[in-house]
Amino acid sequence: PIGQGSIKSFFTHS
Amino acid sequence: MLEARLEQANLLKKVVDAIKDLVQDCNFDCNDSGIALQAMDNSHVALVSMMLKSESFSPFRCDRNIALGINLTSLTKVLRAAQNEDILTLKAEDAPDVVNLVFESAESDRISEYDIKLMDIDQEHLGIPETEYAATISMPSAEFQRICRDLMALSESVSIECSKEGVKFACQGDIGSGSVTLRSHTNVDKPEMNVEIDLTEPVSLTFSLKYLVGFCKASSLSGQVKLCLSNEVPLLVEYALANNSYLRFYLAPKIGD
Repeated sequence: PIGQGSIKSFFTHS
Repeated sequence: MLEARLEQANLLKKVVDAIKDLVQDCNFDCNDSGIALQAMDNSHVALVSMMLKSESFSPFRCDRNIALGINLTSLTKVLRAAQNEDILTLKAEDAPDVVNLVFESAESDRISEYDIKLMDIDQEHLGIPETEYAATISMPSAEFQRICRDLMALSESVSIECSKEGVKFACQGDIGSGSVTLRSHTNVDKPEMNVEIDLTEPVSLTFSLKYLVGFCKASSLSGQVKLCLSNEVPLLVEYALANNSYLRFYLAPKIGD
């Protein structure tokens, strides 16, 4: 099955 | 204090309508450059980034940074009281408990005034890096909406493959499979119908159609939509507005196979 990535893992906290 | 006057309430009505099913409580961050909003959906799969530049308002005044924490369901209820063509003015004090909205009819002397109670929203703010995307596709927003809706009837996810041949939206489901391929296309008479594909390297990514169909609620804001893709980074779906304002959606790709 294909998993759904989290947007947070791509963008840094600012 | 904040005072921001929009020529047409329609713009804010459409923006809020496009994002209210994705995010519920958001800070509208106001400063002298305009009004910005960034929020993730509850599952942290998608992120909305809105920028309404000060030039989109006339006049626009904001002396200090003010965060207006607003529940979008409440805002929708109040915006329903505005006619599309009404002049809309947003007002708030420097440390506000409420945001004040005034709707003025250009045709009659009717003035409506509403206050919405503000919320204290502790929102994560993410830094979005500047990205040189491998593929940028500009296409009619209605076409993108149609493709997403059509493919969602078959599957919950779509692969977007961009090569020098064009861009292919493909899905596989229980009843079968489907795909739509678009090539670059210039319509001199109707530039809104153009399909422009700017490619530096081939890209193939898979995304949830449920989210894409949701983003397409913004279609009425702009005749064209821009899709920006690079392998293994979130998709950017951008609806450009007048005066360099924009409504952007970022969607994390599906991973694995």
